Amino acid sequence: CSESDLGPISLNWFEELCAEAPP
Amino acid sequence: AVAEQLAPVLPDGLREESLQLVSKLKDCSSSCAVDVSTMWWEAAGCRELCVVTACESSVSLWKPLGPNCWGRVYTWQLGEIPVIQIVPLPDSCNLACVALGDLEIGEIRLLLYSSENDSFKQSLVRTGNIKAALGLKDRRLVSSSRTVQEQHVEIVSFSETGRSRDGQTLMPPEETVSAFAEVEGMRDALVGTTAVNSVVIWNLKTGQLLKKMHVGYSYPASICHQAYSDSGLLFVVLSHPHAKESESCGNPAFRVVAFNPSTARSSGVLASSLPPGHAGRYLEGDVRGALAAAVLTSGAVAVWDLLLGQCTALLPPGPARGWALARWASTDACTGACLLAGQRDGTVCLYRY
Repeated sequence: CSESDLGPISLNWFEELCAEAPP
Repeated sequence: AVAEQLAPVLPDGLREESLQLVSKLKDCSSSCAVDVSTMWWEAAGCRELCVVTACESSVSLWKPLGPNCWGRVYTWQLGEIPVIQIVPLPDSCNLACVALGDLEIGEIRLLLYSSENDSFKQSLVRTGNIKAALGLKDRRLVSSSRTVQEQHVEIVSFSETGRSRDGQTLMPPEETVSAFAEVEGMRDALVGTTAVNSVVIWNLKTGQLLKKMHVGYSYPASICHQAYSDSGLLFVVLSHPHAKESESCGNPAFRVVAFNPSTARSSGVLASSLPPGHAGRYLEGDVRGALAAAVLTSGAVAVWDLLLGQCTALLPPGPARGWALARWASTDACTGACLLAGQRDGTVCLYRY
């Protein structure tokens, strides 16, 4: 699968989602 | 003398991998085997990998006595509520959980051995309308339960002696959680699949629900088995027990789907389909690392390498009755993979893969 299929990829997705999600 | 080589029955003549029968055990008192698993058992300073078998009313622990010789160590009697499944606690010793209920799980019990006073015990861990349960590393158990109004997703952790410690609540999604999977290499992440075909991600440390991602309509009624995080993507191994064969998708037993958790977009990576010319479809199965095994409606057990998307071994149904259960054993890294294949009459065969 290519990046164009899946959108921009972040290696730190877990930390970023934790920062965005409600506590 | 008892070991026999069962080469994979593949039409293209692939013989790269095979399943070697190591030993066989038979529970003569059981007429209906429900589940099979493994459990580390340590008594008198000796730690051994034992086999755990479940029938409707009891769970038995079997230890190896010698080549192709197993002795029953203990049987936990579980009363009137039927056993539905064994819920192993990975990396634990002297502990396993068992789910009981009629049609759905109504309670989960902890089965344990206390080396201090050389005794076997059981204790009630959870009751309710339990939809899914999974044993996690570090002696933890996650389960989802549902009332008419709301869903609870909870983790209970056990001490080495089996005492329940303070539990933790995970934020529930709106939809019912149908299965859980740990994310390899990410200690604080847990994924689940839901009844409306989404994959959800939690932070195990904080209980936060981080993301909900739809699997896609081409992969109906997905059940998650395992997840890996790599290069910014989340790879989830899914099975589709209720899927019908289609011309476009063939007859896959397992699929690896890549999710971008940042955008919630997904893309199929590999499908592990039934061997060509083999009738039937996926019934139930188990995944460990890159290996998947499943019982098919034909009564055969198939093994796939999920990295190749190829069936690498097949156990034919046999002359009498077909296989009913296929589980990967917990093993040391040095001993390689071991498949437990069970028949409904209580016979369990151990194969080295």
